[in-house]
Amino acid sequence: MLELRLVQGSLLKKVLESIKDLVNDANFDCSATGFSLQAMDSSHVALVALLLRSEGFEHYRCDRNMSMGMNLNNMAKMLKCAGNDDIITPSRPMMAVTPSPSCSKVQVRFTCCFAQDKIADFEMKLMDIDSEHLGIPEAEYHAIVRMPSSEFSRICKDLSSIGDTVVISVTKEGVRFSTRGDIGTANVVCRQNTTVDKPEEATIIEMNEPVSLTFALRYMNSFTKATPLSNTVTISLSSELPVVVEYKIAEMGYVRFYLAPKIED
Amino acid sequence: AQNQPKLSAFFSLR
Repeated sequence: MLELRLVQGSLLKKVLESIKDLVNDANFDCSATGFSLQAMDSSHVALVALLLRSEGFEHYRCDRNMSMGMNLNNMAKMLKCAGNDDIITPSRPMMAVTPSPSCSKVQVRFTCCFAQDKIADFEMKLMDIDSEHLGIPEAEYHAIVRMPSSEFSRICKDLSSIGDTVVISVTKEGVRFSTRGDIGTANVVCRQNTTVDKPEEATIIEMNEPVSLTFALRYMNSFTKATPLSNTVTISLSSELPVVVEYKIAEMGYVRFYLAPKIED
Repeated sequence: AQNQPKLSAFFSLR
């Protein structure tokens, strides 16, 4: 038996929007502690790990561990239905997800907070997905950069109009994002900056060792679709380890993206 | 030239 209710249904919509282009199908793993997902993109270069802790739900009940395979695009389509009506407040639907006893379908029910006489039911088919789970050990990172998520998003977008890859380098100077393409080169340096009005506007750089790694911008740009989930993003870098780009979901958990660095032949 | 390794080069399958 799984029942969950999320007052901020918009949050689940944002989560789906952030991962559906990277991963087509994924297993949602439900346990008493919460709702999680780990899935790789089709080329097995990037991975998304999602955690939504049970405490973050208005109501959460999961009697036995279960895994629900879903097509994320289909789920995003269904969740979009909750927000397409302009009269009912689209951004705050309540949501309940109840798998049927056979667990072959999942019933997604939206109830709008401000028009409680309207209930929309959606039933989505579940799928059997043979997904490979990777064991991700805790690691010490050479450098951890926390910066405004909108700034990171803008840098990735700007650089991808010039080159295909980004070199992220952390030194005492700050964090440098560089690219190179047919038309020229681009460098953006962000220095540590904690003298801001709001804490979410700060750029904080923790560096144990200088580090410089190259990544495909296509993936970085895909990760930045999670920007609406959090004002800040944390980028953890270690030489010869995949980068972790983390968006915290307030009081609930996180979406983490892992991306393997490019390596010189 | 740069090579794009897969994640399995860094993490093991569980």
